[in-house]
Amino acid sequence: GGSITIAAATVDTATVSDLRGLETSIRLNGIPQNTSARVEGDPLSGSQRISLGIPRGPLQTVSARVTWPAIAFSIGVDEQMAAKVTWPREWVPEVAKFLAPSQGIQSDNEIFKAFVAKTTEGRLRRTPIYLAAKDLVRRTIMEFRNVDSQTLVREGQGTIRGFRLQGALSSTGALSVTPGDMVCTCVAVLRAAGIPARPVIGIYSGSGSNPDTKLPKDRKTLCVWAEFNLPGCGWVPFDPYEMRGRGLPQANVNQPWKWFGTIKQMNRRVGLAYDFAPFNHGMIRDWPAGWVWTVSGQTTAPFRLVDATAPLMVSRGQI
Amino acid sequence: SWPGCPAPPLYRSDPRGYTVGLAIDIGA
Repeated sequence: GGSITIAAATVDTATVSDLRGLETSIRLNGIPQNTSARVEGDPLSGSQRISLGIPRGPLQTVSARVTWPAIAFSIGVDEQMAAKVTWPREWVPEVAKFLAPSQGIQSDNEIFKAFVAKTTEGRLRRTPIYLAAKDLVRRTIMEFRNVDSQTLVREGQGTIRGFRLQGALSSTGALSVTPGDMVCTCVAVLRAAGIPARPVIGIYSGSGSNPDTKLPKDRKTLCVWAEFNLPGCGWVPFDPYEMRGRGLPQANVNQPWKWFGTIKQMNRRVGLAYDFAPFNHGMIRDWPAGWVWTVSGQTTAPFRLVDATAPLMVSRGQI
Repeated sequence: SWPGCPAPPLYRSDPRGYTVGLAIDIGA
């Protein structure tokens, strides 16, 4: 008795998903079952929740497959216009919730407040929000000396255990971090600066022939990036791991930066979740993968359960 | 236009369609 819960980003800057086209199948002990998924939440709120119920009974294995149609877009920012956006008097509630600390993103810790104060030298509120975010992200990325590109714990045959994460606070003192840790830390710094920000866990299609990415060229996989809110405009995506290197320390903050805001490759990524373990009351288990299970209403089982995730992404091409 | 189109200065282009999802296995 329990459930599998998956998040689907429905409306974001680079992703539009339509859960009216949701298809699910489930096998218990290898035997196909008639089951339907429950979809909760308003698609226009930006995110919906897909729940699959697991009946009570002695079970060795549960296999579920959930798919839906989505569109992904390339993204561009008009840098000059973005730099004119002013700080809001108050954030709208849907956005303001991404100012609060969350598991793995301990933005209320003094270390992040001190980092923001030192980096902005008291000019934060006098700097346009877009330029402030850009420089804070750059300075955060520059703090990391060693980045381990292996952000996923893999099981082979295309299946994934989940993201290798220490979270933002541990990452500030770690010898080596992962791209997921960089995302958590950048989001923590932006939240500490009063800018709503969130991680995005998504599926990547493979880059085809494009050499300008550090992600695999030839296969789909889970990926993670971050985004922050530009008041009245929407969420601006950026990928700190891709931004790293590429002359970042010397880059002019008034010029476009690769992988910050303007990302051609975003049409090869579809966002799923804004939390590594969504809808789990802030609990992140060992290696999260953007979805969660419960057993008998608990997020911890009285015995060892192993889960594996395979991203599914079939391209229907340009539309 | 597609739902939730961002307001300027953010712009979408080059849409691609996908069927996305997850295949999940849980075992004891």
